[in-house]
Amino acid sequence: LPEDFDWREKGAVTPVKDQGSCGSCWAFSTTGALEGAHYLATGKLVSLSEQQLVDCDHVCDPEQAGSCDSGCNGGLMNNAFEYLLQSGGVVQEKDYAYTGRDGSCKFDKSKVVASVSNFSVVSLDEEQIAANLVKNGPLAVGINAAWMQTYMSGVSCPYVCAKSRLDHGVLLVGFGKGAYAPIRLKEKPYWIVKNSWGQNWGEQGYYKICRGRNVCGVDSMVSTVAAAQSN
Amino acid sequence: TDDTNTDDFIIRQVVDNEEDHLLNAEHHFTSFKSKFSKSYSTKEEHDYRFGVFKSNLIKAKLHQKLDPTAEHGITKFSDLTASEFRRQFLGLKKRLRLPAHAQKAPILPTTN
Repeated sequence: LPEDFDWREKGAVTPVKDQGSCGSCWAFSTTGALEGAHYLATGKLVSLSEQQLVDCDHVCDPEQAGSCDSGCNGGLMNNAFEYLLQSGGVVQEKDYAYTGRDGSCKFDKSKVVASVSNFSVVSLDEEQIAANLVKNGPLAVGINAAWMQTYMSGVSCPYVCAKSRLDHGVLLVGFGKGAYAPIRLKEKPYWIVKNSWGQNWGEQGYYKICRGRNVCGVDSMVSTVAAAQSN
Repeated sequence: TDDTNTDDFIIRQVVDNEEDHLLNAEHHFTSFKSKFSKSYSTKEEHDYRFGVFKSNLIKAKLHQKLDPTAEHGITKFSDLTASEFRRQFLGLKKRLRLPAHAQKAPILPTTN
């Protein structure tokens, strides 16, 4: 594995988006992962529609009652990948623009531009997460966002952050070998996370969180996806 | 202990004179409203948001002490309570167990 890796430098990541006041982070995490996989499969970077997922994806987790994708009221990336398998794929952002509000489904299957051939969950092992990131493209991950409301820049490495309270869906796009942490007198390796709160949050819309001990549960729910087709 | 890395464990005082920090709260709030184009429809709403903002200044300072390798401070969410922030900007359904029907990714080589 390389010590530093960043899919942004390789052209696999679309510009930072803004979900607005809508709990649709799960949709942005899902499209981000598929945008990367589609880029790896076709060499073309295409911005995909989150609104299609918000309006049309109501897939439920068969194991847990109430865990259904429900637009601005929340969802799960794995459910969304399942929806994309069932529906045939997703259209471009420009063909189904984001509104930040729940609406009726206006999915036009003839405009599908990217589809899922397979998705998998990655084990809770940072080396495996890094390997899957490098091999398969950006990864959809869940995270505890407790420290993100006040985050501005740098590598977030809080002393305490519950690993089991995952409440936000984001996209892992790379990692770095270390940013110097003066108070801890050592280099801290970190993950590079694409968020969906616009470019005026964090480091131009990105978040850095330290690697090594599943901080804020960032290693707990990781999904990788493979793209199938393109038009 | 689940969330504590003993290698990194350090004890620091995390509470100090809140009054110092809030001294410029009004100035910070004015800058915040300007930077993020915030406006409030009534004086009551404005005053309430200012109260929330002051609480979040204290929260940011606490976060800074407990997360010293990052920079914490005023963000576009500084006029929101924690529950408003969760309700409006998060949205991952509570779930930690991996779904049984999902395939597990094959183990990849990580050397060389």
